[in-house]
Amino acid sequence: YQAPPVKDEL
Amino acid sequence: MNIFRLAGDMTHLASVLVLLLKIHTIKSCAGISLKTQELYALVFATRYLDLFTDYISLYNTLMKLIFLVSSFSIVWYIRHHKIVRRSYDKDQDTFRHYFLVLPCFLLALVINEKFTVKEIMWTFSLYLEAVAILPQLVLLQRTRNIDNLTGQYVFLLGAYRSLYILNWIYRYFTEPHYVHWITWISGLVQTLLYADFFYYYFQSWKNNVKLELPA
Repeated sequence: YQAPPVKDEL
Repeated sequence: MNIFRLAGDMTHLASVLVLLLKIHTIKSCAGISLKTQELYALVFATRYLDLFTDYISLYNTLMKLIFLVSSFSIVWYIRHHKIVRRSYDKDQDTFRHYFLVLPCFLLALVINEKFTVKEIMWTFSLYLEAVAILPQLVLLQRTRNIDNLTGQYVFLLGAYRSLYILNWIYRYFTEPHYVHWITWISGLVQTLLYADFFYYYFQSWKNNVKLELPA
C-alpha cells in the first residue's frame, strides 16, 4: 500500500 | 516540481500582481468583477486550511500566504479604498455569489475523497475555483471594451490553468499513484471556460487591434 500523494499543489 | 507547475504558479502570481498593480497605480478597478475576487478569496481561505496542519515546503507556504493576502487585499481595495471603490461598476457586476457557492458546496458534500471537514472544504474550493471566473467573464461580455490590464489579467489566469493541465499530464506519467479525478475534472472545466475568451484575445492580438468581445 502506498499513501496517496500529498496535496502539494496550489 | 516540474517546469509546467512552476510556470503555472508564476503566471498565476503574475495575474494577481497585474491586478494589484492596476488597482494600486491607476487607482481604478474598472472592468474588474468584485464578485469574482470575493469568490477567489473564499477559494483560498477554504483550500489553504492545511497551512495549520501540514508543512509541505517553504515555497508552498509562502505562495499560499501570498495568494491569501493578495486576494483579500484586492477585495479590500475594491470595497473600501476611498478612490478605487468609486471606479467599481456595481450595476454591471450583478452575478449572485450563492448561485455558484451553494451548488459547489453541495457537490463537495456528495463527491469528495474523504468525508472530513478539511477534505470537504478542499474539494469545495476546487469546484468553486472552476467557476469563480464566471462573474468576471459576464462583466467582460457586458462592457465589451476591455482595457489592456484586465485583458492580460484574464489571459494570465487562463495560461495558469492550461499549464496546470500540462503539469498533471507530466505528473501522471512520472509519479506513481498520481491520480486525482476531482482536481482534474474541475480543473478541466475551469480551463474550458476560458476557451471563448482566448479565441477573441488571440484574434485581437493577431490583428493588432483592441480586444473587444461580441455582444
